[in-house]
Formats: sequence, structure tokens, C-alpha cells
Amino acid sequence: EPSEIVHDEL
Amino acid sequence: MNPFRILGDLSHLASILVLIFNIKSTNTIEGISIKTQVLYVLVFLTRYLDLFSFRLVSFYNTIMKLFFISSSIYVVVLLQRSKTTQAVAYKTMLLTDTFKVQYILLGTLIAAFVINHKFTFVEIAWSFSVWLESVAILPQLFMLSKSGKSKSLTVHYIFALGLYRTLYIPNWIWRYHTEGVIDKIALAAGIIQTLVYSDFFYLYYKKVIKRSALNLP
Repeated sequence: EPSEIVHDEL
Repeated sequence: MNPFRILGDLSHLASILVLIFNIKSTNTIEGISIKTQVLYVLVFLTRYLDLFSFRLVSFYNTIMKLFFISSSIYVVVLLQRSKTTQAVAYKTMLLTDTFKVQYILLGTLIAAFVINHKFTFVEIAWSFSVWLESVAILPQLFMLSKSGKSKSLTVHYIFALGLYRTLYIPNWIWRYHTEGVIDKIALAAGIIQTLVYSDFFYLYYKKVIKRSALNLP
């Protein structure tokens, strides 16, 4: 299971 | 953060401030598409769902997200409020704001279901918001092309907004080289968005700038 995606842009 | 990203975010911020301060100071809503503004509320609400997870990226990131959500809602409130204070301008807006948004909503919803990072509610919502943002300006551009005249407010607003996603493209290239990561969905939608805006500026240049140059005595 891939880790949760982090969207670090706006 | 690299300079392109900072400048991109700042121009995004500037576009909204330009819009709000102009509506407030001139007390006019002429030339503004409420459909585009409602679409932006939808864009920010569906993109920043991670605010509820409380696993926040950074202070900067959270503050900006909260600003974009609240300011976009505030713009729609201002436009709605003009229904009573500027009845004629509001009616004119509705008459010229005739772009069929259901097509973009349907198209971007399908795109979100087909192209996303993970088939989860949050990721589909994120993808939907990115695709929707790339075309959310279309009702505004459509309205502008129908009226044939553009107020400097709307042009400044659209310019700052167009600059924002354009600057994100060198930011992504920068990040690809320094961090080795690239978000293909954001990149593809960002390119579409930039093309939509560059088409507007090409037409604007051809119609408005060249025409006014010709009309000089």
C-alpha cells in the first residue's frame, strides 16, 4: 500500500 | 521554495486582491463573471480537503489555503450583494455571463475519475480541482469576448491569474531537477491553463492593443 500522497503546492 | 513558486503564489494572491479592492473601491461589478468566481470556490474547496486531515504541510501552505478559500467565497458574496445595490449591473452580468458551465463541470469530473493519483475520494476531488482550475476562467473569457470591451480591472485580474500558473511551470521543472519529483497531473493541467490564458492574451493583443493603436488620431 503506497503512503498517502502529499500535495505541498497550492 | 524556489523563486518561481514564490512569484507564482504572489501573483495568484495579487490577482484576488486586485479583484476585491477594485470591486470595493469602484463599487462596480461590471465585466466580472460570477460563474468563473463560483467555479474558483469549487476549485479551492475540493483541492484543500487535506486541511481537514490536520496533517499540515507548512504554516505558509495552510495560511494560503485558508486565504484562497475565504477570499473566493468573499468575492461571490460581494457579487451576490450587488444584486440589490447594483441591480442593473447585476442583471447585465447575468445576461452576458452565458457560458455553459455544465460542460466544463462534466468534462473535468470525467477527467478526475479517469486521471488521478489514487482512486480515493480526496484524490479524485484533488484531480477534479486541478482540471477544473485549468478551464475555470472560460466563462470570464467568454463574457469578455461577447462584450467586446475589457475593463482594465478584468485585464489586470486575468493577467495576474494567468501569470500564476505560467510561473508554476518553471517551478515544476526546477523541482524536477532539484528534488527529482514531478506531478504529471498538475503539469498537464498547468500547461492547458497556460494555453487558455495565452490564447486570451493573443486575442487581447490583436483586438484591443492593435485596434487602439490604429484608432489613434
